Amino acid sequence: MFEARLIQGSLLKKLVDAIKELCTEVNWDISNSGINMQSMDGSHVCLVAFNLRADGFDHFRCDRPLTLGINLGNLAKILKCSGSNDIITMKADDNGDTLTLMFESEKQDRITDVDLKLMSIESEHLGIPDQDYSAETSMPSSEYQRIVRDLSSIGDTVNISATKEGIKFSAMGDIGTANITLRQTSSADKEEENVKIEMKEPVLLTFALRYLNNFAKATPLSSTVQVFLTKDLPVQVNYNIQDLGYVKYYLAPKIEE
Amino acid sequence: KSGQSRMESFFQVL
Repeated sequence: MFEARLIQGSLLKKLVDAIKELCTEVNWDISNSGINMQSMDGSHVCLVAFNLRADGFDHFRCDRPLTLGINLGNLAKILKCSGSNDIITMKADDNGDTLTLMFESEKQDRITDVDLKLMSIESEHLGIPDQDYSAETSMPSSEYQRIVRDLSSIGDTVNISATKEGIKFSAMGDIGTANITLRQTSSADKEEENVKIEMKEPVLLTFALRYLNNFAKATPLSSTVQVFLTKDLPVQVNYNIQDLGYVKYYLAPKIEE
Repeated sequence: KSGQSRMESFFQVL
């Protein structure tokens, strides 16, 4: 059987909210090392992956590897029944067709349990090799959220370029053009408020802003985000979930036809 | 004119 207890249950709610619009039906792979998911969106333009480590849970038990087919929209509806300070426990039997979720209030004076019906889902798994990035940028997640939101009011696509000047985001639309350049900083009070840029080679890639905006739904999970740009490859946008794991998004670039 | 590429163009389906 599988059983996992998370004191900070709101993280699970935030994670599901961060991915449910891109992927609706997904497989969660459970093993004694934790919970993993990898899924492409319906149009196969982007890929979402998360990892929740077993040691990030307050209690984690998995007797043998399980695949749970989950409708994320339905899971999100169920998680709406949990309070923001609730402790969440998930349980599934080895051959069961439901995932049981239990929400306990902080004082443990209110307990909700809900069974979510599981599904059988056919999904493709992509092998993503370790890559040598052209440029790696770490920035406050609120900064990333603001850039992609602001540029969405100018156009549908963004050119992202890394040069010795910094990282430049440029959007072009019917009403005009906009450029936002981020330079490396070191003066912020907290380390995570700084922008860090590590560039190995200049790179320029074009992406659909709609997806980059969707990735910003993970902002509540982490104060920082890492953006990896690689020549002629999908951009990778990483949010580390403190003491628990990560959610990563990959977006295929727009290419000249 | 630029077109949208798909994930399978970059990573192998296992």
